[in-house]
Amino acid sequence: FSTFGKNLKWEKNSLTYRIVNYTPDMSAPEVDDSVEKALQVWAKVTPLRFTRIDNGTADIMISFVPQEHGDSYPFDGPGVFLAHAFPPGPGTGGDVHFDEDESFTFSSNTGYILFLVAAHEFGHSLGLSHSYDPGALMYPWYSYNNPDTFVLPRDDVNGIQSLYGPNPDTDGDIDKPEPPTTPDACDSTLVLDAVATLRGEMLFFKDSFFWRSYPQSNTPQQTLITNFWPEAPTHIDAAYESQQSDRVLLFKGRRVWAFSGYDLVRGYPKSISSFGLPKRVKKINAALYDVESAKTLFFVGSSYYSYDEAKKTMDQGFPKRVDQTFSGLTGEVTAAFQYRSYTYIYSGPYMFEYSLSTGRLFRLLNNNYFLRC
Amino acid sequence: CVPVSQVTEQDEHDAESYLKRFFNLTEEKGPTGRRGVSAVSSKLSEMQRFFGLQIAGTLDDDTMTMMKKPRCGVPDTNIAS
Repeated sequence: FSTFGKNLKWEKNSLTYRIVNYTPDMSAPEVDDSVEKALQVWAKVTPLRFTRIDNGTADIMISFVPQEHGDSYPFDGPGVFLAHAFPPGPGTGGDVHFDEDESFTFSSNTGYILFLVAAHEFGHSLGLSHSYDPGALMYPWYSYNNPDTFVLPRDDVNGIQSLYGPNPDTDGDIDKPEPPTTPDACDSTLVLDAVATLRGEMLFFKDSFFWRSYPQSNTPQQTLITNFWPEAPTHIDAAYESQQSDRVLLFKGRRVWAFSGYDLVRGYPKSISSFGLPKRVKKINAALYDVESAKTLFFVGSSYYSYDEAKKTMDQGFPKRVDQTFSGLTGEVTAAFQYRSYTYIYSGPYMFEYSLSTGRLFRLLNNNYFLRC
Repeated sequence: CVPVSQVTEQDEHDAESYLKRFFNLTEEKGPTGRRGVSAVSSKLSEMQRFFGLQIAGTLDDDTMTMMKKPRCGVPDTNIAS
């Protein structure tokens, strides 16, 4: 998280807010409710309390305005900027402006959910700047979240409490929902959901995030899966790059999504039975594409299947037991990929390095070996 | 091979506007920095680092795509001033 420095914060815990005007995109009660809920996101974790006034000047003045609107930070029409807000202080301090040219909504998937945009902007009104944590509410990009199940992420809680402290009424309350945290590449207990290559890069998936490791750069870059593939699932089971079709395929439960670049391929998601996997297979644990044979191995429990990418059929003689081919691999496979002719199989917090052609095990490494901790 | 990026003059103009708005890019005066790294290039690297992109200091498809994503209008560099 980051703050605006110079200790820009309110010197009082009771703040007033006023909704100066409304957007035609939503009913007035929907706007009222979205704003109130967005303020409560911050009140829940601090001593801050918010009171609405309908006349005069409030600490936080909220308005919907288009283009140039008098504060020398013009909006850009329907486009990139959704809203902005000012750090705590007198006058425009704390005020929030929504770009009237954007389409706001109460809860549907079409348009930007006003609650989410408002909760972010109120973070600025209270003294938070943007966060580097891609899972934080204070990350600059808008990303969809279900407003009914939203829980303020840990990074944002730490940020706002660094300014105002915890909520004295609920601090220590054991049944309040645990703030979600963003996976840490250097957590030695990290168990990855899936690993795949993508045009020479490596992608490491965990929960709603993935790390992209570029051959030329030192540190893998973490981002939300939906930042790149808005239609993609999170908490996936498996992933692989089909170099045959120049696509990345993501698996979750009985379904598979195929992406070409940023775009979901027409006709996806499909059922995994479309590969010819038996109907009884409810999910796959891992998938890897073998460049040499142009076969894809699907790992299911302690067995694996072989799929011929060229013929688009399952190979005969499968499933085989994993430990029949991969010596020393007795645990469940959690992820797999091939890189520079080596085959890497993840099982729990470990990564096994093999030669697929000989089945020989070279090294036993940590899960975050490629994440360069 | 990865498709050659089609960075147009318009893209460069848009990128400079984005960097001015969000990463405090100021008009370049006089000779570029000692290492010849232009202000635009170092601000591009700053943005690419912030958003988890490949830190190349040059405008590529990924970076242009990310500049078009809906976002908050508050700058990303510390704006205490």
